[in-house]
Amino acid sequence: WKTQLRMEAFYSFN
Amino acid sequence: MLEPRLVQTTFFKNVLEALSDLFIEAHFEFSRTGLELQAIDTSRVALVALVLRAEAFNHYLCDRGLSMGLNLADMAKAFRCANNDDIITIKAEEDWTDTVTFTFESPEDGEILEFDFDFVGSNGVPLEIPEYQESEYQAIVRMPSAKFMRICKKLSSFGDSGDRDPVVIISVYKERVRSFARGKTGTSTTVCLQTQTVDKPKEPTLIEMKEEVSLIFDLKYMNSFSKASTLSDQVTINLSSELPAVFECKIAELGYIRYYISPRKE
Repeated sequence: WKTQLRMEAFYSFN
Repeated sequence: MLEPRLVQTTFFKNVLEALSDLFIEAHFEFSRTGLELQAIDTSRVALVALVLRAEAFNHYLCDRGLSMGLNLADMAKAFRCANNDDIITIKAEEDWTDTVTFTFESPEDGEILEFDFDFVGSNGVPLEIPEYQESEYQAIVRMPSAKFMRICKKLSSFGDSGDRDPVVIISVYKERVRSFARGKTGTSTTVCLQTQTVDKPKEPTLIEMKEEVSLIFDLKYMNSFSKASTLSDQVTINLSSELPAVFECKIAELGYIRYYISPRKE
């Protein structure tokens, strides 16, 4: 499997 | 001063058991309106948000906002020591430094158990999670949580191929939802059709589909959510190839728990 998308791709985090 | 009190020890036990599988620490935020908990897993592909309004507590006192990071494994251990009918009081004083006290009171045994938890992590600003719009999702599935748990159990007992993280493929097409996992020597598939029968009006499986969608998830995330889903009769699954999937269970009128899980890319 290719790498899973990380949440940073969707939401902005500190 | 913060001093919420509640008697739903089993509820918190279940939440912490489910969350501590995946998330190391969580950000707790107590405000006048209630508790908001957020956590993100170490690989940063899953996020959980729990909202519990003040009315969910038997007694709720919070005269100023308080944020804290807490270790979920330690909390789960403490809650395992508690009886299911204990009264829990969460206490942080006005001049609080970096600990919060959880007290478990057993009226039957006349026993009081106290745990102080040190704050961990940044304790800082909560994550910016936008309110999700159902209209943005390609498919929405609603089903009884017991059914969802059964499916996850079947998939996890079969889908461990041993050599890599087990995954599940969830597909929605033609008013049906298909869950697929590959094991060592075969595959397991569960297909659920839309149901809304007169004899079980409270337990329908509803599938709203704008377009067909098929996504791959790590089974561990599904398993954690299925444990948390015991908090509610129904689960809602929002699927899109462009957004994190949202797995939600509403806790009566008192709040919700939502998992945002990013699908794997094929």
